[in-house]
Amino acid sequence: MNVFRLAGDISHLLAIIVLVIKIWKTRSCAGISGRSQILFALVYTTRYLDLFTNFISAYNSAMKIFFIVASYATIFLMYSKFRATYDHNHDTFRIEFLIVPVSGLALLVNHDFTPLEILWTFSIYLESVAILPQLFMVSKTGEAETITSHYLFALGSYRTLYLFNWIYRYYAEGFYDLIAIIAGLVQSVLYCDFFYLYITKVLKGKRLSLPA
Amino acid sequence: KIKKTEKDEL
Repeated sequence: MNVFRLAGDISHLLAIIVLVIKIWKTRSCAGISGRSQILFALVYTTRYLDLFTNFISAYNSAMKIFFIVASYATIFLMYSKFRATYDHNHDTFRIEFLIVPVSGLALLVNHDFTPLEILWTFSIYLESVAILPQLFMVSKTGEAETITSHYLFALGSYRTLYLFNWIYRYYAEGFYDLIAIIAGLVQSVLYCDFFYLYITKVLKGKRLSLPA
Repeated sequence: KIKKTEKDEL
């Protein structure tokens, strides 16, 4: 565990907590893409199946369980408890356009052709693009609530911090995983435009709105 | 090749 990895994990944890608290406190999930949340639940479910086969540490297991539980709790809040506030008219990104190619790629490019390994690879690839429905929704409505942009910033920062973690681990331990690195790069690149808007607008106290 | 046991990241 190095400082980049720890900062990445904390950022990831904060993102998920911010989202749940935002929905709970405002009693509304307006502006949040349910489709991205479904993809994230699928990401955690397929990646953390090793909870049953492989124990790494109490920290590792606790975080995995928290991510899985929080992702399903978010889906429950969006599609059940606060369903009336869900902005489905603007949440129209076709997730099968992500799931189908990602499934094919996971079957073709993986470290080992075994069920758990393929599901892990699928989750890494899917995570890299899972935010697209949310970013699509923001671009469609042309704006995001400030709390939603904090959520997106924390979620995007997490994988970017992991990139530094992987650079560190490559030099310190000789450890590298090309699948995770390439997917992490793609994931971070997708956030670039948002990061720019966040830094130039939200951090200066303005609402995140896109130029018309 | 990365072994399953080396997947200590989240």
